[in-house]
Amino acid sequence: PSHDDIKTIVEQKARELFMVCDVEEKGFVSKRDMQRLVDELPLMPDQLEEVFDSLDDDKNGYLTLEEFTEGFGGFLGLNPAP
Amino acid sequence: DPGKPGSANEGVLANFFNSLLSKKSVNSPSP
Repeated sequence: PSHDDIKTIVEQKARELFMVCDVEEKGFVSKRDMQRLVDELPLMPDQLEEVFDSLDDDKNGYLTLEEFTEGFGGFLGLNPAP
Repeated sequence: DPGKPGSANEGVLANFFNSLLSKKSVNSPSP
């Protein structure tokens, strides 16, 4: 598969996972949304906060799909284009 | 410095994404 194919697949998957977090379909994930996942994921509240802070690049308290996708790409070992 | 803010370790991030992927696959059974 080409680089673009991989990018498309990663974006699709990231969007699916983003929607698991953004249950209200607001278009962003807040810390409150993140803490809601404590019942569904095997992570502690402080770990979820750590993940949120790590993904929230501009530290504005809102996690956008773009930031989420970038973090997901990093998790997969894909470096974002310069 | 483990107390440094905004420095989530990769293990926690990996755990988060892996858990989300598992949850997603459980919620969306393959046809």
